[in-house]
Amino acid sequence: VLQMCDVRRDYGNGPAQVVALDGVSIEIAPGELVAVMGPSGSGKSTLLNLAGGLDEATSGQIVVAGVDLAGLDQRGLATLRRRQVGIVFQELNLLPTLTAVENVMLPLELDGSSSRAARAVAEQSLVEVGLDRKFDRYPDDLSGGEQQRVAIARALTGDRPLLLADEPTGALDTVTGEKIIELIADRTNRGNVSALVVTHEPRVASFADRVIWLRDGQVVDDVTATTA
Amino acid sequence: VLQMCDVRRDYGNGPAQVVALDGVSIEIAPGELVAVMGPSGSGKSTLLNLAGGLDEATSGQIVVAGVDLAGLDQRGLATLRRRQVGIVFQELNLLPTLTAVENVMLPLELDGSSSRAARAVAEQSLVEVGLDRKFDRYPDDLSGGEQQRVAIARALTGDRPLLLADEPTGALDTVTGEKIIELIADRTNRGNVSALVVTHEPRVASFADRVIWLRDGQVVDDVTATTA
Ligand SMILES: Nc1ncnc2c1ncn2[C@@H]1O[C@H](COP(=O)(O)OP(=O)(O)OP(=O)(O)O)[C@@H](O)[C@H]1O
Ligand SMILES: Nc1ncnc2c1ncn2[C@@H]1O[C@H](COP(=O)(O)OP(=O)(O)OP(=O)(O)O)[C@@H](O)[C@H]1O
Ligand SMILES: [Mg+2]
Ligand SMILES: [Mg+2]
Repeated sequence: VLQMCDVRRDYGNGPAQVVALDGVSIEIAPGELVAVMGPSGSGKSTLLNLAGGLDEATSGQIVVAGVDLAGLDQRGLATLRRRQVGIVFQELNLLPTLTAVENVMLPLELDGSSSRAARAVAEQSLVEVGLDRKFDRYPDDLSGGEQQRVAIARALTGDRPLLLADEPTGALDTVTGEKIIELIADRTNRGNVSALVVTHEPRVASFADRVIWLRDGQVVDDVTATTA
Repeated sequence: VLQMCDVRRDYGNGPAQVVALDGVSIEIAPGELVAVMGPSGSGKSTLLNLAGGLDEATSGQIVVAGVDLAGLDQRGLATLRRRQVGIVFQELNLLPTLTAVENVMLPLELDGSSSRAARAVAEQSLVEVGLDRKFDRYPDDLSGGEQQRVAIARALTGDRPLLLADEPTGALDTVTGEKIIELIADRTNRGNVSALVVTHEPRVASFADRVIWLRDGQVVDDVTATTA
C-alpha cells in the first residue's frame, strides 16, 4: 500500500540547509497499523506529508496504492489522495465555512457521490467518533478535541486503503483517544485499510502492529509487536 | 492570583443552547500549579479563555491579579493580559509574518521594552525550550512541536504572575513534553508564578500541586497532590 525507498527531504541550501528526512525506507502492507514515534522535529510530519503526496521528496521513490508519485502532477496527486488516502493533519485543516457534516462529506461529493448518499455516510462517521449531536456546528463552535474528531471522521470516510494520521489523539482526553485508535485498529483489522499513525502516546502505539522510531530524519528502529 | 466564582458560560438560546461551563468556582494561590483534566468537550478551553479575559462569562465573577474582569473594556483586558497573563492557546496563535524570536519578543515590546532588551530575553526563553538554533525561522517552517514550543516560550516571558496553558505538550514527544512541564513547575516553585494547565496526560498532571477534573461544564473533583 505504501513503499518509500531511500527518501530524502531537504529544505534550503548551503550552510542553512535542514535535512528533514535523511534516507528513509518504509513498507506498509494491506491491513497493517504502523505507529511512528520520535522526538519533536525528527521528521514525522514530513514523512506523512511525503506519503500523502502533499510534499515532494528531494530524492528517493514513493509508491502509494501501486502508483509512483513522481509520475503525477498536482491534479493527479489530488485525485489519488481523494480516492486512496485519508489524512488527519497535525493542524486539522477543516474548512471553516462548512459544518462538521459538510466537511466530512466533501471528499465523497467531489468523487461523484450524491449529496444524500454522502451525507448518510458522513453522519455515520461522525456518530462513530462521538459527535452525533454536532453535525451542523461550524468548526469555530467546536472544542479542540471535537474539531480533531471531525478531521478523523473525514479521513475514515470512503473506504480508502491508506490512512495517514498526524497525532490524531493530541487534543483528546485519554478515554476518547483510546476510542479513536480502537476505531482505526478496527478498520485495519478488517484487512482493507492500512494506517500510518504519528503519535507520542505509548497507549496509542500499543495498538500498532509495528512501531517505527525516527530521530534526526532517519529510521532508528522498526519494532514488530508480538501480539498475544 | 485567580478567583472564579460561580461562573457560567452558555452559547445560544432556547433548545439549541449549549452550557459550556455550568457554575464553576476556582481559586489559585501564588506559586500554585493546577492541572485541569476532563473529557473532550467538558469545558477546559472555555475555562481558560474566561480566566484570560478572552471570553466573557454569561454570569459569575472572575478576578485576575486582584482585578475584576467585569470592570474592564476590551482595551483594559488586553493590557491586563499582556502584563499579568501568559497564555499558551490550544491553536497556538503565532503570528505567521514574524519569526520565532519576534513572536516571543512582541508582548515585551508592546509593554515598552527596547528591542534589544526584549530580544535578549526572548532568545533566552527559546533556548530554554530547546529552540536555540531556530530564532529566525517563520512558524510555517517549523514542526508542529516546535511551533508549540515557541508559543510556550512567549507565554513564559516577562515574569507574569498567571500562566494559562491549553494542552501545552499536545504536539510534543514524551521527553520534550516532560522538559516543558518541568520548566513550568520550576517557575511556579519559585513562588511568583501560578499556572493553570489543561492536559490529558497523567505525567504532566503529576507535576501539579492540585488537579481539577471537569465534566459537562462542572468541577467534579479537586484533588490536592500529597507530595513526598
Ligand atoms: N462557539 C461555540 N458555540 C457553541 N458551542 C460551543 C462553542 N465553543 C465551544 N462550544 C461547546 O462548549 C463545550 C465546551 O467546549 P471546550 O472547548 O471548553 O471543551 P474542552 O474541554 O476544551 O474540549 P477539548 O478537550 O476537546 O479541547 C463543548 O461541548 C463545545 O462543543
Ligand atoms: N519549511 C521548512 N523549512 C525549514 N525547515 C523545516 C521546514 N519544515 C520543517 N522543517 C524542519 O524539518 C524537521 C522535521 O520537521 P517535522 O515537521 O517533520 O518534525 P516532526 O517530527 O513532525 O515534529 P513534531 O513532533 O514537533 O511535530 C524539523 O527540524 C523542522 O524544523
Ligand atoms: Mg509534526
Ligand atoms: Mg479544548
